[in-house]
Amino acid sequence: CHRTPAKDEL
Amino acid sequence: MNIFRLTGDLSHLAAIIILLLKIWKSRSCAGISGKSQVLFALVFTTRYLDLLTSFISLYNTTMKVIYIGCSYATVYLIYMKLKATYDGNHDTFRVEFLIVPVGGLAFLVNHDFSPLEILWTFSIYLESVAILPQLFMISKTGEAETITTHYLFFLGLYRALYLINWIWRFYFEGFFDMIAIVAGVVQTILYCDFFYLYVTKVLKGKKLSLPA
Repeated sequence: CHRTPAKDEL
Repeated sequence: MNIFRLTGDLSHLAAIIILLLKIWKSRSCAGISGKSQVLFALVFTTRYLDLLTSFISLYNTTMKVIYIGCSYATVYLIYMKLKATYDGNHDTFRVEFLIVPVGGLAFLVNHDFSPLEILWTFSIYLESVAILPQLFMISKTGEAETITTHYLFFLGLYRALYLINWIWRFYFEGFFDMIAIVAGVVQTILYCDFFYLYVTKVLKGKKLSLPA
């Protein structure tokens, strides 16, 4: 299963 | 948030604003690749679709909106308002050679096979090569205005600072995103040659011109 990284960067 | 990411974001912002102001004040987009600017607008559009689905912070939302707004304003100035000054004859990079492979790669190598995630991946890959039409244009004309080189410098500085940010985050947060890191390294490498010319020529008060 994939863990989508948090998109907190720009 | 660490100091490298913050200064990286601000450096990115500086690059975008320098370019917009240069075009606006001089009423000319000579020497600027419209193709690179369209690619950057596409990068921001496909990456920041999460503005509609998730809220991270006021800072995050504000910066995304500013990046998108400025990139579209730049494209508008180049292709509409100041079209007469646009140097299309020298802006001949074939962008389909970037878009097609990058689109294919985004489908093949991504964190999750979902529309939003594929578009995000596409934007990461595309950003790493979006400056190529601009660098190609400079290599073709053999020179760049000093203000244009400042724009490129801040754009490259932003990438370099993000690399440090990722090292920081890996050590202190255990966070890493392989797709972003590999694309970021590729992107930073593309600027190396330019950085060399910037330091050896522009910072010494000379105009950036390439040997014939």
